[in-house]
Amino acid sequence: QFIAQYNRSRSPGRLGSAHQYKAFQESIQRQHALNSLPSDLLVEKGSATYGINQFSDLAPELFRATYLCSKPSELPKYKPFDSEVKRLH
Amino acid sequence: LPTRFDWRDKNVVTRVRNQGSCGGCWAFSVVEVIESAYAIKGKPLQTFSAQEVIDCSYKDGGCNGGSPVSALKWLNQTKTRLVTESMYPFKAKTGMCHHFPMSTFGISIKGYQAYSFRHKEEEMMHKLLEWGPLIAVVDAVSWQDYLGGIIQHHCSPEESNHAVVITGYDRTGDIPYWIVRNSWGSTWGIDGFVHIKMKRNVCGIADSVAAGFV
Repeated sequence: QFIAQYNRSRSPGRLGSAHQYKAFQESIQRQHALNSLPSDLLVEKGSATYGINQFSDLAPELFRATYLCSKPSELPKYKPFDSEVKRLH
Repeated sequence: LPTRFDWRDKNVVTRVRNQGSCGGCWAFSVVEVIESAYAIKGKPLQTFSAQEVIDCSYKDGGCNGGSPVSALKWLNQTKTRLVTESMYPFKAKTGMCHHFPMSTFGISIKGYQAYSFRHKEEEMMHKLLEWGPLIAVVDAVSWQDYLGGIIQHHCSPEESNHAVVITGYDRTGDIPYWIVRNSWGSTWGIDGFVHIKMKRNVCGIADSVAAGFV
């Protein structure tokens, strides 16, 4: 289903490589863990759900290296007064 | 403040994009807030070129990564005009910076603002309405597996690594949440969007926030 839905047609009937297949299996385990909150955490209505999507055949390291490529900046804390003064200037 | 607000309802948000295997989220976030700022001014909603920012913002790393604030600083200092997406299409790889004649349509920014709103998400809501959609840099490691719903756990405010755009918020239900636009295509998440719980700086949503003005 994953191969058909996400057009992974390199090797019909199987995930394209052993790495991808391993990553896919690990994704399923990881998603199960993400969906199972510890009992001490309040499980509120509307909580996020995790499961198979287009990134499920990527190893986490590859996902991070490919898609998570932005850096935060050291920014001043917002102070309403400062902003007003700047605007008046 | 209204209990629910989303700039999409004002028709000032362009379609969700897909950055493919290019780490250019920082450039997409910058271009997307400028598109919205331009449309909020009453101009036609149109898509501008993320590829131009990827190729030309020389202090950033193209498809290897960058910072939205650095790109806004570059746009503001150089007054570089962003041309339309059709003039400078997305290639999903870093290329040479193209320059266009002055006769080519493009827009430059008049300025930008960038702050940390940690512990001040109420103020951030005001700024969303005042400034337009906001850029935020968040921890998106667990988003690899996200399908839908409101993210409340499984991400850190200390390890921000991905630039996105906040288009709105919703406080009508039990859990108030930010409405956040991603650049991983419309098949990811909730039609390309993700919902993040408000008020506790979940995923670092309030730590690195910016807006551009046209």
